[in-house]
Amino acid sequence: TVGAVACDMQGNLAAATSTGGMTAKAPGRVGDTPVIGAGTYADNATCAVSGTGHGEVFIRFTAAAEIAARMRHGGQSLDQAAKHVVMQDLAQNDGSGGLIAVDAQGNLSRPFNSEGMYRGTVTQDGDFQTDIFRD
Amino acid sequence: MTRFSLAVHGGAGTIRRANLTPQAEAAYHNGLKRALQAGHAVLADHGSAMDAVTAAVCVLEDEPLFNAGRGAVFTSDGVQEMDAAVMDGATRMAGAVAGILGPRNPVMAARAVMEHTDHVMLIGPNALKVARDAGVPFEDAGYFFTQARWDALQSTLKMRRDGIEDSDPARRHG
Repeated sequence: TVGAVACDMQGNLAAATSTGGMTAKAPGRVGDTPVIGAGTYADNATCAVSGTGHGEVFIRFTAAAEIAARMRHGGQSLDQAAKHVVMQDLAQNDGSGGLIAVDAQGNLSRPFNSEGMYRGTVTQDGDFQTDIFRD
Repeated sequence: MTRFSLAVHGGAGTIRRANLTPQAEAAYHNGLKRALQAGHAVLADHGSAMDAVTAAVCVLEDEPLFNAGRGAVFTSDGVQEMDAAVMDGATRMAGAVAGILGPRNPVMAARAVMEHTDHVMLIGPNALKVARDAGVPFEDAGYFFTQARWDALQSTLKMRRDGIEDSDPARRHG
C-alpha cells in the first residue's frame, strides 16, 4: 500500500491511498484503503490520514476516523490520537500496521507497530527525509 | 498562511528485512524521495493538498517496487485487483475505487469518482468507465506484471498448499 497526506499553505488537508492488497488475497477482497474513515480520511478541522496494514482490523476500528474523533471530542493532539489508535486499538487487536497523518497546522505523525514501514516526509523548509524500518 | 507539509508511505508487500539488499534499500529511498519531490513541487507552487497527495501517490504507483499500481501484488487467482481512495479535508468530498485493473494510476480513478460523480465509491466496469471518461490513462495487464510479485504469489500459494502459511504481517499488509 502507498499513500500520502498533505497540508497546503491554505491549511487545507488531503489524503490519498492506493494498494494492490495482500499477496494471494481472496478475489474480491477489499481492505481498508478505499474505505473512507478506515484507511483514508481528511477533515480540515482535525487531520488527514492514510493507513497501511492488516486492513480488516483498520476497518473494524475505523482507524482513521477514530484519530479524528479523539482530536475533535477528546482534545488530543494529532500525535497522541494517532499513537493511541496504532499502538493500542490496532496493536492489541491483531491489527499490525501503521499510518501517516497531518493536522491543519502542518504537524505530522507516523506511528507504526510492525516491521517494514517505508516512510518519507518533507516540510516547507525543504527538509526531505526518508526512512525504512524505523520511526 | 500555514507552513505546508507532506508525508508519504510506500509498502512493499511481502519483503522482509533480511531480503532487503543495500541496492534495494537505496532504490526504496529513491522512490520515496521522488514521491516527496512531486508533492513538494505542488505545495511550493501554492498548489492544493489534493494535487500534492495525488502527485505523490502517482509516483509511487508508477514505481514497481511498491505494492500499488505497477507493482501491485496478485490475488490467489493470479490476477491483480487494485483499490484506491482520496479525500479532500476542505470539502469532505471523497472518491474511491475497488477491485480494478486498467488505470495506470488507480488514485486518479478514485479522484475521477470524486470529481465526476455524485458517489463516493465505485467498483467494476462503471468505475473503469468513469476513469476512462475522465481521461485517466489506461495500461494493458502486462504493464502491471512484475516477476517479483508473481514469485511471491507462488511462494505464498505453496505455503498454503503445504499447510504452513504463517501470519507474517509482511504477508497480510499491502
